Amino acid sequence: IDSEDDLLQECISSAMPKKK
Amino acid sequence: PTPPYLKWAESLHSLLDDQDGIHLFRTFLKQEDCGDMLDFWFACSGFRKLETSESQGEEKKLKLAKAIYKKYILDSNGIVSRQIKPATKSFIKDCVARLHIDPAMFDQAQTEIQTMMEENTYPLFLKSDIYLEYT
Repeated sequence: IDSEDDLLQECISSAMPKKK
Repeated sequence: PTPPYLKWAESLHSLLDDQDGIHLFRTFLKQEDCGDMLDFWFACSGFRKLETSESQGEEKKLKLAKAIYKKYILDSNGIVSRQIKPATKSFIKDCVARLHIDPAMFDQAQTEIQTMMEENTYPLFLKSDIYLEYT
């Protein structure tokens, strides 16, 4: 279950804009 | 130069293109109990961007598609699930069940959530204390 959540978090972060 | 917080008022995309904007909008959505909408929106974008070329790419995609489905769509009482049309939910359920994983499989659901934010939570955010205090 943890790894599923990690995968989801990683996916969400990957779509966020990078710090300017 | 235009301060970032004024740009946030131009469009939802301007807001979601700025880390501080996202942070403040998320704080607001959490207060309103709909923080999942924003996470779902970003999860859909991230899913679409996943590289197929990387090793175990397909397996990872399937796992991720299942995780997104389980967390946001399967629970019909969840805020995201309640905003997505039944036909769109069936389509995603079918994709997952048939292991038919497509980069665009969440696009329609993302659009529906985005429309909801544009018409509802985003205008409310611009009028909220949390935004006004920030500015």
